[in-house]
Order: sequence, then C-alpha cells, then structure tokens
Amino acid sequence: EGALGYVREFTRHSSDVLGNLNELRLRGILTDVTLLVGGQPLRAHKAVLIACSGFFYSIFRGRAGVGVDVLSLPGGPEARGFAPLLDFMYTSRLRLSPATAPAVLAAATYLQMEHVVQACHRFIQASYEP
Amino acid sequence: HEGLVATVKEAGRSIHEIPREE
Repeated sequence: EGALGYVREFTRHSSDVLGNLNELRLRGILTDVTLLVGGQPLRAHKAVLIACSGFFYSIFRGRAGVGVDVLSLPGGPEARGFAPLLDFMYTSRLRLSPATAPAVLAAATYLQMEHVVQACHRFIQASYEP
Repeated sequence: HEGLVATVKEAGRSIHEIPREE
C-alpha cells in the first residue's frame, strides 16, 4: 500500500550466474584466454579473472591486455596451486589440504587475491594447532 | 573416512573490489 515500486530479489541469482559461467568454462564457450601454468594450458574468461584477481585486473584492464589470448606466467605459480584458485573463482569453493595449502597460498599471493591469502593463513595456522 | 570433506563457511569478502570510476 503506498509503495513507490516493487522489487523481486532472486537471492540465488549470483550463484546461478557463476554456475553457468563455470559450465561455459568447462565447455570452452567464450573463453578468451589460455593460461600456461607450469606448462599446463588452462582456458578461462578474462572477465572472471579480472573480477577475482588484482594481478589479472592490472594486466587486462589496460589496452595492453586486449590482444593477449595466451598468457604464460613465468616464475609464477605451479599448476597445483593455481588450479584450485581458478575453480574457486568459478565456484566460490576453495579446496585446501595440508599438502596443497602452501602452493595455493603462493599462487594467491602471486595473483593478488588477498582475501584468499588470509583464508590460507587461517587454514595453515589451524592445521598446526594440536 | 577417505574423501570426507569438511566445509568451513567464509562470510567475509572473497575477492578484491574493483574501484568505482572516479
């Protein structure tokens, strides 16, 4: 009564969009960059990478990033640390284990994903507590 | 249990915030 307008908020929308983007990635639809990580080619969407990583933001935001469709990360992260981060970007779930946490932490630091870095530190701290 | 995954919910910000156009 008397409201100026009505909004229906679909609370699942952001996770549904992300799920569809992940399906597009898995099927290679509209992926516009190949990342060579430890020699392993990984296809992804620049828009998702730039939205999730300060490192990719600094690379792709400028015109220099426009023509780049293959990107090797020399001296960068190893695949076992990078792949869980790429999955995290597209699923919001970061898979960690005591064996992989140091590699994921190193990759997240390289990719300037500060919030993930903090989560890795918390995980590593917790795994040392008795 | 082999393969049992414990999930911890992280409520805080997950990724950087792209600055709004000045």
